[in-house]
Amino acid sequence: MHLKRLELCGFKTFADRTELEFMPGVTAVVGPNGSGKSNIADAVQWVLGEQSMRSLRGLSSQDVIFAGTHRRKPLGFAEAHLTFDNSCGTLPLPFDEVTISRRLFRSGESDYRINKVSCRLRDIVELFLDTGIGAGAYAIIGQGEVDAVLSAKSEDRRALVEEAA
Amino acid sequence: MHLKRLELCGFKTFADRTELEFMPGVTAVVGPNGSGKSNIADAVQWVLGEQSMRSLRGLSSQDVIFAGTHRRKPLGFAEAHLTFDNSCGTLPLPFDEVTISRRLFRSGESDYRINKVSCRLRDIVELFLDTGIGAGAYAIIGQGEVDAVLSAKSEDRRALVEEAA
Amino acid sequence: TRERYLRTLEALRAAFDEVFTRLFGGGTTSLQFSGGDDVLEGGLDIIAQPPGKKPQSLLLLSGGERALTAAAFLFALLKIKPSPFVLLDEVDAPLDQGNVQRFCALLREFAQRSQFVVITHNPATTEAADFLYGIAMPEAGVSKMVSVRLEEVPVAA
Amino acid sequence: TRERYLRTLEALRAAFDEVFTRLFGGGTTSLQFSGGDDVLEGGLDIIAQPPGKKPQSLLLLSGGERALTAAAFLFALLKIKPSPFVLLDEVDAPLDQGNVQRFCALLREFAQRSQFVVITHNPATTEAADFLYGIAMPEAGVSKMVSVRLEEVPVAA
Ligand SMILES: Nc1ncnc2c1ncn2[C@@H]1O[C@H](COP(=O)(O)OP(=O)(O)OP(=O)(O)O)[C@@H](O)[C@H]1O
Ligand SMILES: Nc1ncnc2c1ncn2[C@@H]1O[C@H](COP(=O)(O)OP(=O)(O)OP(=O)(O)O)[C@@H](O)[C@H]1O
Ligand SMILES: [Mg+2]
Ligand SMILES: [Mg+2]
Repeated sequence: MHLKRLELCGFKTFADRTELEFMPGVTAVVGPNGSGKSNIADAVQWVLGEQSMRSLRGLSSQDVIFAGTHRRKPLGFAEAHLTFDNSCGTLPLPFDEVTISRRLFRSGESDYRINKVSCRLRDIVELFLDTGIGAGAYAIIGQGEVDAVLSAKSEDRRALVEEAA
Repeated sequence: MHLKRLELCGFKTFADRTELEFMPGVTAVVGPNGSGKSNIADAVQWVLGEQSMRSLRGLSSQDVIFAGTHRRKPLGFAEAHLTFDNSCGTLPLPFDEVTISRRLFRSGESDYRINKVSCRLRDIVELFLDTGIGAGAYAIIGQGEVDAVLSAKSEDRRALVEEAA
Repeated sequence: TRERYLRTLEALRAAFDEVFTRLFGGGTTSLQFSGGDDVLEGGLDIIAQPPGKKPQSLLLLSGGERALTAAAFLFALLKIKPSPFVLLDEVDAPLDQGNVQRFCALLREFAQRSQFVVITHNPATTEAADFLYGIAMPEAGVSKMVSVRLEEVPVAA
Repeated sequence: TRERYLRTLEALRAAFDEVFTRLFGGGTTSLQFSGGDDVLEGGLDIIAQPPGKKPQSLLLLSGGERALTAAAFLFALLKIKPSPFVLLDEVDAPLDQGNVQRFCALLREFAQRSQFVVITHNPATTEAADFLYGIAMPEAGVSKMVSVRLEEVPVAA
């Protein structure tokens, strides 16, 4: 299974629809401070079902919706779509391509979809359980988080190993 | 008042007597990971009276004494001497040059001196109170510590401002 | 189950030692149980020392040494259970030039099995990538993406 | 005393705004009381926003923006009450090239009044220094100091 692309619209600083395609190998994301690089990482975590706003560097869940600038109005919702190539069948779904979508409105209403079909947040979370990418997995290391592996409680580290078992 | 020099012997990785002279302006300290740069910063904090081993990245106070390597035996004590030019009289002492010394033996015994005259740790701490350099001051920012200014409790930040008052 | 955890731990020990010694050019590692008698209730401690140095508390390690040790542990986990993709945000920030080169070599090897997306300010890491995305803000507060294929980019002097 | 704290805070507000806008090339700042009615019992909150962006929680700022904001606050404190020397350990680590240049310009200005010792891996910061100390470990585990006067060092290509 591999990542094909990520589409963002209204997510944090990505006010305009943006599409990133992912190729095999190593992709480097570069740019000045505050340009939005970590926001991309937040979007990936968010669409995979992250529920802790603290992990997304926010306080309330609406913090991920583009808040506007001096020249632009705030937007009414944030959305992200993450598409995987599933021809190896890693995800237990009968599709060669799987797109996970998450949308959040300012009202607090949320929308979750797998290949455009409505589902619940937990369906997305459970889909990725045991793939190594799900919430709490070690495949996504946020900015400043790498040291936590060493400073974490011994029990949390054991839990990480159990995840890999 | 300005720094003239720092002398280290047996302090962490500085097994051999080392002397750093300080000039006016900006001095950059460079070198590979683990070479001892932050250990120098620790030594300055230590000789100025730091009592929290956590700030010095250690557990027990003897952690600052050179612990030996595969080729060298551990040393019996660590010492650091920090010399200031006091011709402006910032430090309330009748000397143009003031040297603060601290020595710690493996036994746990400590030795403190101001211009070679024995004193107590609190004499050193009180000497630097209100100079901006003392413990808890904002003039020494350790590795990874700068973000703490923002993530600190509001009350701690107020205390920092009171220190500057 | 206890057997499965112990078997995983055995594999992890070997993987961690291998990755660590590659990143540090030597050194020693060990993973030890902490806490109670029941391994599934207790914790796991990392003991690691760069080459030539005596094993001491991880707290005494330098910023760069800690980042590299943590990276070694994570790569070891990925070795025993690969993930389809890995996203790393500025893990190379505290590393010196020598360590960044070793880190990039490891990255390229692991990237044969998984996709890696690395956010970085480091030119060496950027150069080790196959594909580059630049994020800019020509309009204040609004991110704009510029993608660059590395094969077409002349190496900056 | 309350008057003294309030006067200091007034000076700090101006200093913080000045340093912040220099480092960020613009933006807005504010320092606000938090907690009780008694300012000497309550806390102090930092509100800051880089140019063109809307004021939001400091939590949402990027790693580099937070480091620069914190540096601005510390330099503001130094401005109202200079310290004989200042020791900074890798505060420039998360900064991009543009921000490092602005940080170095500020460093050189403040260094006219105080001595600065900066530990860094950044070539630009190294170049902004007047004097250089190299720390190496030719013998594993033992630090060795090499001092270099910058005026004599040709700038590496
Ligand atoms: N909901 C939102 N609406 C508008 N802007 C936002 C929102 N959430 C965060 N931001 C802005 O995003 C910026 C941070 O972006 P990000 O963390 O992705 O930067 P970065 O490219 O990773 O930078 P660095 O290199 O410093 O880590 C901040 O300036 C913040 O104000
Ligand atoms: N008491 C001691 N005896 C011997 N070695 C020690 C002692 N205390 C710390 N060390 C060693 O000092 C090293 C860390 O040094 P230091 O933190 O100064 O590195 P650094 O130059 O700041 O590196 P970085 O660029 O990664 O921050 C570690 O390898 C650690 O094992
Ligand atoms: Mg970032
Ligand atoms: Mg260091």
